[in-house]
Amino acid sequence: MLEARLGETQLLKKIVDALKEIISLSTLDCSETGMQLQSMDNSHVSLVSLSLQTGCFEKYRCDRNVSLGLDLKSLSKVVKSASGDDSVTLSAADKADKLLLSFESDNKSRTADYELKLLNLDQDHLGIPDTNYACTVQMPSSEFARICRDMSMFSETVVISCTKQGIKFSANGDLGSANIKLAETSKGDITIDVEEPITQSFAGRYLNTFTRATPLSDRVKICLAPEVPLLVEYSIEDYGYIRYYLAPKVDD
Amino acid sequence: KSKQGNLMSFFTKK
Repeated sequence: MLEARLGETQLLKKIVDALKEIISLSTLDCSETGMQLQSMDNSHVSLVSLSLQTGCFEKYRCDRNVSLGLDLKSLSKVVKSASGDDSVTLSAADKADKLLLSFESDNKSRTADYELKLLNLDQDHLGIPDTNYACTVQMPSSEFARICRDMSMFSETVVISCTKQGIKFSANGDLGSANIKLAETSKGDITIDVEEPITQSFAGRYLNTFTRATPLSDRVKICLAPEVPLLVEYSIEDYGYIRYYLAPKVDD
Repeated sequence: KSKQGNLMSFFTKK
């Protein structure tokens, strides 16, 4: 059976918020090392991958691997009903058809139990090859969110160019054009590692959706390589991450 | 002109 307790429901709320705009149904695979989830959006343009190692949990027990087919909209409704500082325990039997969520208030005076029906999802798992990225940029997650929002006013396509001098985001549309450049800073809040310069185009709508994960981490890592999907990674409390992959736009 | 790429051409099914 599975029993996993998070000290604060807030973390689960942030995770669900970071997933539900991209995917509506997904399988959460639980094993003794933690929880994993991987799903593509319906148009196969982006993929989200979530990993929560046991260190994310106050208590974690999983005797036998269990896969939980989740409707994220339903899960979102359940977590919304809890207060952020409640603790939450997820439990499921070995061959479960439902997930149990038990919320407990700080002073233990209020408990709320929900049973969520699980779905039988037949999802493809994709093998993501290890990639040696040409450019790796780290910046405050709020800065990335701001840039993605500002770019989307100008065009549905965002061009990202990265050189040793910095990373540049450009959008060109009916309104005119927008260019935002960031250079590495001495205090280390922006770091730019470049093996070879790169320029790629991406759909800004997806980049914007990825920034739903901003509350999970102060920092975001962006990795680019030629002919390879963009990787945008938010770490989760030292013991997990949410990674988004986005297929680049290609010359027609 | 550019068109949106598809992830299935980058990643392989397990």
